[in-house]
Amino acid sequence: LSAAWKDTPTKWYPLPLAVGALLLVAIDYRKNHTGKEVHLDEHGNEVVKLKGPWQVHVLGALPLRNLSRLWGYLNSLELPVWFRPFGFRLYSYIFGCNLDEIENTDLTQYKSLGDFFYRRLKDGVRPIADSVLVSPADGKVLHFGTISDLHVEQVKGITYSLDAFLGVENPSSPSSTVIEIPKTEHHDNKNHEVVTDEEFANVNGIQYSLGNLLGSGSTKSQQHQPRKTPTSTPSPSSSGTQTPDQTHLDPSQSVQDNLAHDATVAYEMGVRPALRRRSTSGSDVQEGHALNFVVIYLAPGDYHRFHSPTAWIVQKRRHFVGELFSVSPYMAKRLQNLFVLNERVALLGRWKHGFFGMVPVGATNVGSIKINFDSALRTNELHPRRSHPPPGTYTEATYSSASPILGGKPLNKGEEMGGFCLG
Amino acid sequence: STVVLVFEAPLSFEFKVGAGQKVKVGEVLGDV
Repeated sequence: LSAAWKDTPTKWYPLPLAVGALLLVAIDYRKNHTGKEVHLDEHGNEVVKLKGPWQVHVLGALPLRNLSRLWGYLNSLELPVWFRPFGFRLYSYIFGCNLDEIENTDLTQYKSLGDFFYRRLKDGVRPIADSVLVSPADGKVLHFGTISDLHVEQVKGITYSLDAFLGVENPSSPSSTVIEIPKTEHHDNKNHEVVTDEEFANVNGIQYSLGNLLGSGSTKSQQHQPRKTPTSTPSPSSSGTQTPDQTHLDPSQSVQDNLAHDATVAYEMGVRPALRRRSTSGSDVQEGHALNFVVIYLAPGDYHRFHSPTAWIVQKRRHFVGELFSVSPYMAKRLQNLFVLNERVALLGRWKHGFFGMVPVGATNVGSIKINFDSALRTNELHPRRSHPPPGTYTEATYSSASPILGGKPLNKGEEMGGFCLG
Repeated sequence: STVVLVFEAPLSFEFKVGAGQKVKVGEVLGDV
């Protein structure tokens, strides 16, 4: 073998023309029949194409989703206990992980590389700055700026459509499925409704003046007491006897407490999302405001959980099933529409300055995206070829049931939201 | 993996980071 390896001369010769022609036909067939060239909607608003140099097309021909799933499976395999400290230290050395800041410093407790990859950090190692917008993740700032003409700049000179990235409001689209996330708090879902400033929220027969609840003053010490109308007295128990404990567990009282709590949260955030029906596409920017964007890239050695970058309310999420190209700076510079083509979860809502959206984008090695408060979300799922949803379509879930007043899931600045998992 | 933020902010909003800069959770990205 050694002699053959050393002595056998390398002889280059051209491939037959037919092989090259077959290759081109195969590439063209794949391009036209596997959804790489896609209309986002039937009205022709946006067309997403796989554009880039030949390296991009070679990558596009690979079964990236299956590779990602295989990668995830391999990294979920339990490693021998004796190997774990050595293996994870080697990984940390190669990718620059700081083992001093991880929550569980006993490396034998991480069963697999996937488990180690999704590690937690010790409390206090990531202090939250006193600023309106902080970093949601460890990583490198790839690009940032102001969005003009609803186009986001991927790299200098290459843009993609904001509508294609976040999705457009089109409830009639057959590809858009609305899922109501089950609420986790004690609220009366039947009586939840979006109200205007002048209206009242009516829960269990008790009316609340939202103006009073949310307050318009400038002091946080304002009392947020619900106003009970004379006609809305809760009916007494049919048994006619109530112990003090039972009175304390009165559902209407619980709802009242939750409403008051939500109102306080909204007041402190400076957000009044449920008061007006407004688009969450980001296209209705107020006068004197602008749409901004920032892209943060997480390298393989980085802490892979993401946190809330500000105090805001997540009203809905849109899960776009797409490809799983690498999102490294190398690819971002070469593959146009990279962030529109890839699988992603667009979390849309509002903060005190208006629209706010946060979009974790998956990649080949980290195709799974977890959202802590959304157990219904399933990313990087195996789809049979025929039922694979075309890129550009999404399933939508609303978080309105999380809080009747806020109209979504409130998040504090720095609060852990979810993360990326291997495969 | 990547996290993209898209948000509305007053014109006075200013990014406090530079392209290529490494950031960690909780560090300032921008301020009004």
